[in-house]
Amino acid sequence: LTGRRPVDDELFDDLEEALIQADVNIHTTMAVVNDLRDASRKERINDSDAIKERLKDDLVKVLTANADEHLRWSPSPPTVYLVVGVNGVGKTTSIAKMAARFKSQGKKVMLAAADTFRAAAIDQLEIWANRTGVDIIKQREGADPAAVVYDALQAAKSRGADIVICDTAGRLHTKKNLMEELKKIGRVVERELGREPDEVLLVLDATCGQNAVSQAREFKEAVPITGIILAKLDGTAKGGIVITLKDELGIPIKLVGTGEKCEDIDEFDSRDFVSALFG
Amino acid sequence: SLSEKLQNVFNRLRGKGVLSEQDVNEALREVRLALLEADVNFRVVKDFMGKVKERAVGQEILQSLSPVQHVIKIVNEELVALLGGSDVGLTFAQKPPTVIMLVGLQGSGKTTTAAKLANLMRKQGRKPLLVAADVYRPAAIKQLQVLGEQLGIPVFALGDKQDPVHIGKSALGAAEVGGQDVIILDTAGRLHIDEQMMDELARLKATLSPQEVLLVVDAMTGQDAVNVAEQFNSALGADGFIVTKLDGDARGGAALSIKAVTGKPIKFAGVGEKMDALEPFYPERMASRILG
Ligand SMILES: Nc1nc2c(ncn2[C@@H]2O[C@H](COP(=O)(O)OP(=O)(O)OP(=O)(O)O)[C@@H](O)[C@H]2O)c(=O)[nH]1
Ligand SMILES: Nc1nc2c(ncn2[C@@H]2O[C@H](COP(=O)(O)OP(=O)(O)OP(=O)(O)O)[C@@H](O)[C@H]2O)c(=O)[nH]1
Ligand SMILES: [Mg+2]
Ligand SMILES: [Mg+2]
Repeated sequence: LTGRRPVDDELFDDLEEALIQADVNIHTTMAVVNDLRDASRKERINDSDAIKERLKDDLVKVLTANADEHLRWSPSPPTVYLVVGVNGVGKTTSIAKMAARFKSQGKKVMLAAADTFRAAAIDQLEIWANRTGVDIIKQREGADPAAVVYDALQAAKSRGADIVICDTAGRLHTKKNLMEELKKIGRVVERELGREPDEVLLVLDATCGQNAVSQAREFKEAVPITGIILAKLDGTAKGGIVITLKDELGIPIKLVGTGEKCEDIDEFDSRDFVSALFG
Repeated sequence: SLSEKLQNVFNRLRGKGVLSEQDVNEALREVRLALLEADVNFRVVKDFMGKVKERAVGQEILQSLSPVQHVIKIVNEELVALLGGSDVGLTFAQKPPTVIMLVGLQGSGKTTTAAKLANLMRKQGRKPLLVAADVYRPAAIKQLQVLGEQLGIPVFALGDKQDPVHIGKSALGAAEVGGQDVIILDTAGRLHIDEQMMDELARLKATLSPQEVLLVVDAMTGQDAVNVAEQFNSALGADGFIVTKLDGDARGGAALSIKAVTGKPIKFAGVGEKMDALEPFYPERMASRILG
């Protein structure tokens, strides 16, 4: 895809191949490339570089249209974030990164260790709380996660925390009882705050393929997803499926994870992201 | 479903009598789409469709009375053949201990799978020893210890200030003293492009000479599965794969991709978070899952 070449079927096939290999959904890919083909004919674009730039512009448009890409802060503290997603995607580590970032911005951060199921999950978050110098509310393994969140909200109010970030157990979106548990956690937050959580962040693994669509759909059914954290973008996977998530479900990407340290988090930049799809 | 989509294609072609090569190609396009939707790697799909086309554009399908069944039969047979033999067990050492090393990307399910494997080994009458060689992830050692405790299986750990190679080597001695005959080594998740971390695995393998180096792969992995499998395999020589989180609804095309590009067998399937959620890998089940 580098260097000047004729604007022919082969070019569009190669662009299609690049998008598919970046995990962009095949139907999204075909729609976008077909629009591009039509535009190139109508506007008589015969410069392959211009075609490629046009494609990038189209994809950036999809990602940024009506997208609220900033993290919300409530005018009435505490701000509350719920972090959710399937197993092993990077929820706990992403929370550590957000904690470090907000702390450096002078915020008083509190973490809720509401993964009361997985072995050493509480220990893992506690180590991060200690490393980043933030408060943590936890109970014993096996406790009701909604009770931990409730405790954390009370503690946040009484201690004057600016933000509470709730870790939850990884759960496959196909497990009805686990999704019901998540709904319950969401309701507890709503009841205590008198509003929905300020952010419900779905963490996605950048190596994930088309299943991300099913994940996002099911999680959105259970809790009001406000944004995506795309983790592990420091690998070779491109995470292109988020284009479909934005296009079809309207979910914006808010943050990207770029490593395992607590500073390895960035705000999502659609232009950089789209360029990297073709890298 | 794929059979419904194929039925639509062939219904449109029914008035034509005998199907031409072009008609069959139209049907095969649906198969290609299904495989890409299932996360099978782009170039693996290309090679695979080449094989299918060779068989499909023969006389048998062109005059077949039930072309849908015929296409599905060919695709299914080719998938099962590619996904490989279903009872590729573990290789055990002539003289114990047997060493099994689990490797893979971050979060793929190694620690959980290590415990499940240890559980399986014990059910088979062996004496497993779990080894906590992840010194990087916060509470990784504790995670393995908690699982070991739940199972009543010993966990060898030297804390997180030691070099994993030293931990592995010491574990061999510990197994000898403790009378364990299968050592299952949990390693830290790492990127295939992280030279230093991949080198650590190479040193671990050189020190321990494991009978099995198993790459643990998440069933929801997309196109990148090929890169990961190729790099781990060329750096270490994988003996096989374990595909995890198959209890979800990921189609699991990554399984086909990793097998196709490395030729190494998929030995087990992780199907849940509990310690008994480990099954042998069944190619027929995987094939119909991928086809949707
Ligand atoms: N390379 C890389 N690794 C990451 C990133 N984010 C998380 N990880 C690693 O991914 C693994 C899983 O991270 P966790 O934070 O435990 O994931 P989780 O979603 O909380 O997992 P469960 O609670 O078990 O569902 C760990 O080894 C992390 O260090 C990232 O952006 N890049
Ligand atoms: N549903 C389901 N969850 C699984 C399966 N295997 C592992 N998990 C979960 O996936 C998450 C990650 O598992 P780990 O064993 O911590 O993964 P890991 O590869 O050791 O992670 P790192 O050490 O950070 O690289 C945990 O929440 C596990 O409970 C599986 O087969 N099915
Ligand atoms: Mg976690
Ligand atoms: Mg682990």
